[in-house]
Amino acid sequence: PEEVIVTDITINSLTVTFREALVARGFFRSWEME
Amino acid sequence: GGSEIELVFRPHPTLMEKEDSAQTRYIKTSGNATVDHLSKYLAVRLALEEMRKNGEGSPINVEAASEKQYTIYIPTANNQFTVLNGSFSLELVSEKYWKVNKPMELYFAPTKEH
Repeated sequence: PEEVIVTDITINSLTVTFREALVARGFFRSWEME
Repeated sequence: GGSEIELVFRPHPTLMEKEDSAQTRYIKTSGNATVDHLSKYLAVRLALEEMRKNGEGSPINVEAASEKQYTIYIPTANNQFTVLNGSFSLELVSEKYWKVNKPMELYFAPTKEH
């Protein structure tokens, strides 16, 4: 499986999760990169 | 904020030096994340990568290095780049500026001090 970096960021008590992939292929739901 | 936002995140083509973080980032997050969250995320990721390169890495250093500020831009008509308000949610940005069903393209550059 491809590597995905997961990071939580909190600003003003709102924490959101970012997931970053090194390659787009298979990562995006709505659109495949060329 | 239940929806998920997909982003292709790149250095600003003219405001960033070529060797600065030339990598395109593929990111998913929740729609309630704000532009400020994304800016902070970028600062943390770049600080971590810089420290890894330099063989450092204490949490205190990451905190200090990630204080660097970044401005986030979205491409608009005629090859212009619009600065995004930090308080906007990414869902709002998508509805207001992007509107198409593919990952939203955003650009970043260090915030200019005035």
